[in-house]
Amino acid sequence: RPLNIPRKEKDFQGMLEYKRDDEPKLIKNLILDLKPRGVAVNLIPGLPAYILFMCVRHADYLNDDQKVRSLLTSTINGIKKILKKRGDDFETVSFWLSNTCRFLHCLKQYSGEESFMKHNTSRQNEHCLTNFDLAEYRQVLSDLAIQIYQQLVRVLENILQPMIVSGMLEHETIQGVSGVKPTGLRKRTSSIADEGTYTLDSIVRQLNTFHSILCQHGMDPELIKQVVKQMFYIIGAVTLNNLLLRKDMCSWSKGMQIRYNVSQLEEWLRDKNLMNSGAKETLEPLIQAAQLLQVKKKTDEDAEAICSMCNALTTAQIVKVLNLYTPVNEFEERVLVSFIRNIQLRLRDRKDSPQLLMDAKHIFPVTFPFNPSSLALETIQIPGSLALGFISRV
Amino acid sequence: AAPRARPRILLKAPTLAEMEEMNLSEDDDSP
Repeated sequence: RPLNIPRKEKDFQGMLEYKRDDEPKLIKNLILDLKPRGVAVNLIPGLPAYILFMCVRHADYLNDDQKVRSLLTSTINGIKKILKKRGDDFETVSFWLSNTCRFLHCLKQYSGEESFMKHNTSRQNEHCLTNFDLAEYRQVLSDLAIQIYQQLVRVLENILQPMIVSGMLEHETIQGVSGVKPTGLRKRTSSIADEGTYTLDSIVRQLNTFHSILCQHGMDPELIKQVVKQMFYIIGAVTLNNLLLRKDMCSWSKGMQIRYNVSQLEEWLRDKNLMNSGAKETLEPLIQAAQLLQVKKKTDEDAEAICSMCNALTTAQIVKVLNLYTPVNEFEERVLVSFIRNIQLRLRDRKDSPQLLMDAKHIFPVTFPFNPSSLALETIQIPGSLALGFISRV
Repeated sequence: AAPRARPRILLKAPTLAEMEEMNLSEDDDSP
């Protein structure tokens, strides 16, 4: 067994050497068999990406283009394979999105292109690739990251979807407001449903879980903002769509409940310092629909106020809410047909979509702003738990 | 330190779809 003589970190050049024949083993141990919930929990965020990049650096240093190509192709295919196998697991998808982005950032940061080197230390500049320009592979990785992001959105959507209507619309937390049900309407959820019913708290807890996993995986803060914005869009769109289809959700007290729920979601954003993510803005149509349930709907002035207030709702949506509006007590009144006509007349010049429902499946375009790392490659050590004893630090 | 010159040899890369096709045909060949 070769004697492993410890070296000082300054002696390392931030590369990892491996035999060409060991490449499948590298991909298997580092990508295919790595469990985000097991070994990976204790790794520094992005470690698989740094390891892969340090292997690329060594192949580049050897001026071995076949080795570089092969490693990059196997890496990309390995990531695709694991996402095919465990693509419905939020942690796996989040983990590989973070690592794919980190790998992409490394390829930029050490590309030797000045625009990506602004924040590098002089030692980091010494670690730039020597022989190969990997710009085309960066494009492939960026395309892969987009695919993984879309997969992440589908996964979180599947988890959130069953909670939204129950937590945002049906479950009532404001005491005393909703005691009276709209006359002639039956409660959709049965009385025994409460045990298994999702509440706003369930949604908030789920948001916390998602957020803490994203952070734990070292996901870029700008990317976390985009994920959160997308989650809020889904919550807002699904809630509004259900409100637009259910008469029992169109009452003054539901408006109150929705506004309270939205305020709790805003509070969550504030707590996570995500108020500048654009997430709150995606709730605007829902917020306006809730306000519409609560404002007076009688006079010309009321019509005017509604038209200027509801600029995030389409005419079809405004009219639908007014048509569905159902008084729950003697202080409220049905909306007169003449009032709805008045609104329609005022909004006729609006060039908005005739669509009633929001596209709850819409995914905002994602971007991966360059996020260089201050981590010094020469200090990176490979934990034994990764079973990568066949690669050595150079 | 002055930035180093850019690496010169551009490694041509297949697209993501092409890569997958190559990978699938490799898988097909495997026993």
